[in-house]
Amino acid sequence: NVEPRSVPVFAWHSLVPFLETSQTK
Amino acid sequence: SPSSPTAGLPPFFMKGSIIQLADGELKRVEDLRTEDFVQSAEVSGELKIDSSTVERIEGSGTPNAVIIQFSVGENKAQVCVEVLVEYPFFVFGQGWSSCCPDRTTQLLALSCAKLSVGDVCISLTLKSLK
Repeated sequence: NVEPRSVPVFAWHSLVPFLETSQTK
Repeated sequence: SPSSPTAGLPPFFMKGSIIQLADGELKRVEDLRTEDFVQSAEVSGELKIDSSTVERIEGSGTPNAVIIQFSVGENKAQVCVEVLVEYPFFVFGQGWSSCCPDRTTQLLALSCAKLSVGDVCISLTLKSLK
């Protein structure tokens, strides 16, 4: 028997950066 | 693993990766649209979409990396991030863009436009942050 492989699912907010003003140069 | 083709890049940018929006809908990373991010942020309640304009792109001391200066949100806060040249950002109304689209496509199979000064990228902040 072959076990079905689970496909990873990623949350939408992982794909966009958090740009916080604390990083200001 | 250093031998991974996506070393240094998160796995979810690989073409075909399954992304779950805030309403539970599943989409492939290459099929995401501006509305998907905007609507997901509205549903989430915790997160706020900001418009981050690329002000400057300059070389970094690190090989294959650049420093991108953004003007973030209504306050136009200046934020610098150091990223790999192939790192994709989502530009409003345009889609995925990186400083080196050829390299992004080579490593991730993700089609990208060239990220340029003046492009407005999607970024996030926590609503609780003032």
